[in-house]
Amino acid sequence: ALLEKTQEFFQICDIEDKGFITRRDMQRLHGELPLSAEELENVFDTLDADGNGYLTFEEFSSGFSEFMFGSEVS
Amino acid sequence: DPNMKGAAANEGVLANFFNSLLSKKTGSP
Repeated sequence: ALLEKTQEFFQICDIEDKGFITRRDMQRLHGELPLSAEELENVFDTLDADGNGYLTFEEFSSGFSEFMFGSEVS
Repeated sequence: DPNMKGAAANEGVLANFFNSLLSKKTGSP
């Protein structure tokens, strides 16, 4: 179920179905989500662990599971 | 530790982001 959710969210961000999310895709969420452009940038930077400017599904899902489980542990 | 502070702030933003996605999802039919 968690994987399904992750895929759904990834597709919300990856509108063009490229298989990855760019900073630009993230900016497009501004207006759809109650987050400022700066906050979306922050999210992108946090999720883009290797800092190459592309968010892969692996990076996205690891960020999501960290949010689901990591915040509870700490 | 300023690094820890930054990480905590980012965690909050991440939580915000995913919560928004969650509510967006559940909010739509």
